[in-house]
Amino acid sequence: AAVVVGKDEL
Amino acid sequence: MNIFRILGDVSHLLAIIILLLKIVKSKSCAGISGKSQILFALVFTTRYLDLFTNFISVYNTVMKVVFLVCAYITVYMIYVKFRKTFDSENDSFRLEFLLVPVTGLSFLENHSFTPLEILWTFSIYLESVAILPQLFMISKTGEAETITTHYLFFLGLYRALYIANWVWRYHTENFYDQIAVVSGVVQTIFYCDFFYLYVTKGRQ
Repeated sequence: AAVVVGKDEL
Repeated sequence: MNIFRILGDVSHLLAIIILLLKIVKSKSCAGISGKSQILFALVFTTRYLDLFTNFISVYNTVMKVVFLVCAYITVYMIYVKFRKTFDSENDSFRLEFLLVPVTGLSFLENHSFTPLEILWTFSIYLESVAILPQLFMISKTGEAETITTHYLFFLGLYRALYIANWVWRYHTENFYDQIAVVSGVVQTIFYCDFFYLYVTKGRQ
């Protein structure tokens, strides 16, 4: 799976 | 944005507002751990520094600002405005036991070794344990006001919904953030015992 940094989450 | 994420955020906001209203309306912060609230203010401060560096959405910015403001008002209510009602005697959890390992871990295990990224990671790890002084206080005194248990219920619900959100995002967007997911699962586990008591005792 692609690892994406989830900065859109709170 | 999926339904779990929206409901998770609403649940988080509700928890924060319930706590704040309880303190303001009763003019008392009895039974509330000031240390947990300081940790949550620190969590939001170190995580939302990206407010200054990049814009994501109006929703994102507004929610971050609201969370930050509410966290600091709560700390102000506990340590300044209603200080006399604050049960500091029973809020005796040693913060260094959380802060030292969390700081160390955020330097060791992060997405990239940059100041903002380390602070973001620190906030994720710290949030997963920030409720412990509150849970410790409840187990020490052996009591919690109903409204405090509602606060904890919505805080735990928010965490559980975020896990559902990550499962959803993993399947639909191939999105996966190991640091957030592992910490989130750890954090949710801390609420399980409380959830059990909330459901079984709450009905009596």
